[in-house]
Amino acid sequence: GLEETICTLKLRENIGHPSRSDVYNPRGGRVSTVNSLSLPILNFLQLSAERGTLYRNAIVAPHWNMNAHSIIYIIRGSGRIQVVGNAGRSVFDDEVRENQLLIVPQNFAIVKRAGNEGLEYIAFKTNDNAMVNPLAGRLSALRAMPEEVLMNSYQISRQEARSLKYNREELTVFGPGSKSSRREE
Amino acid sequence: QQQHRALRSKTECQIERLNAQEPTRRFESEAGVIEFWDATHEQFECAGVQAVRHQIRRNGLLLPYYTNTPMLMYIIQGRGIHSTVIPGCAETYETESGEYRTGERRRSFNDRHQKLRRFRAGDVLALPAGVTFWMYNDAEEPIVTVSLLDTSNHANQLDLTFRSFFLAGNPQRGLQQQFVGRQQETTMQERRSEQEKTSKGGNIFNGFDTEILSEAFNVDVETIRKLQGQNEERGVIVRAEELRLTLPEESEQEERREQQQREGGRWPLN
Repeated sequence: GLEETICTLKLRENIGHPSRSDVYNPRGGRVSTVNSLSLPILNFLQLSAERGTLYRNAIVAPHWNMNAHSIIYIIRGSGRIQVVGNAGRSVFDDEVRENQLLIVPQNFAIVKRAGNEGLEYIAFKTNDNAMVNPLAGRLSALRAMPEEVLMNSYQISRQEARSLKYNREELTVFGPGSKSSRREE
Repeated sequence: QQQHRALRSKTECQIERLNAQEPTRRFESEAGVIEFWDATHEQFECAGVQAVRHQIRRNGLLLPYYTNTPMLMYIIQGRGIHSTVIPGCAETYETESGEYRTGERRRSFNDRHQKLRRFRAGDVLALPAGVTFWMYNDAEEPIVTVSLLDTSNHANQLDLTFRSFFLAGNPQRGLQQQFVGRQQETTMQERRSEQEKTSKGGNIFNGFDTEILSEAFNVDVETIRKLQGQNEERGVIVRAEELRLTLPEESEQEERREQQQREGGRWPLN
């Protein structure tokens, strides 16, 4: 019977509490996701969500959503978001603040950077197992390519290729760099 | 997607006559050519697909890019190396094996990357949407491929237009667009205005602020400018001389050669 399956489906999952975080960087912030693996009903809905808390001047690694659109709502704080479409066209480059909503189409590249008060957001994604592809950090697309491919693609030295691949060891959420700290001072 | 399909069945698929098509758009790069079929033709719109042909000359590197559609590529001619960069997968290829001292790992700067694969004529390459892909021609013969781009595939949540997102180079510069075959003035004008609209573009890094990227990658601004490829004129298939890539079968061949030398040429000849 339905009462054994549909009627008892789990419909709720808290992703707001810090202890539930899937990604945590004490310098940068935390991110929690809910998808059809953690909340199976999302398989029917074909939707998922991501809750992010960025500390002051932290950066979410530049990335693109491989299989979903992303609808970002700013819960608290402010920050700067840049979105780039195909052909490298910047389609959004602005400060965002509380109560604003931004739609980022599938495959468009995005970078988020928190302002001085930090930034909290919820991103709804139009796939029950939304996946991102980072451009920087430990899981970046550049890091997965041979040095020689980077050297020839960008006409850079081996040392520059190595620094692009290995200078940022963090994942997903990056702490503010030395430049941000200097600006703050 | 269902709406798209329903719309197509009502409008685009009212076909009276089918025609064999040839590519109508041609993009020249430093080390190759990309040709597209006319995606606005009713046959392509009805099927919800597009098609592209690549020609990559010797030492040509098709720069890393991803698309909004899954792609099935057939290798008509030539052989080379390709890689699909899958997020989250480990960098399982190293240029040399790591060396260990007692209790500590010796510091080394061996390159590490995801798996590289060889391909040759007759192969079909299946490339998922949104996954970065590059290929290199390390042979004498030019590589010729033909690919199907399934714009109506459920993996594409955008409209039915094929889009490529390049991680390197400057796709809008250094390319000469030509129109061959079934040309119409109106189509040419539309394409020209489309090209003009996008002429300020580049690779996806070009759309980001240099300072933010510099911070994200933790590298200097000068390196980021090169990443953005603002002065790049080579197109999307570039010449990469002496690209030394580590592949297992080559190492095995080397081992076999060394063993043959050690055994004084006693390696059985077939």
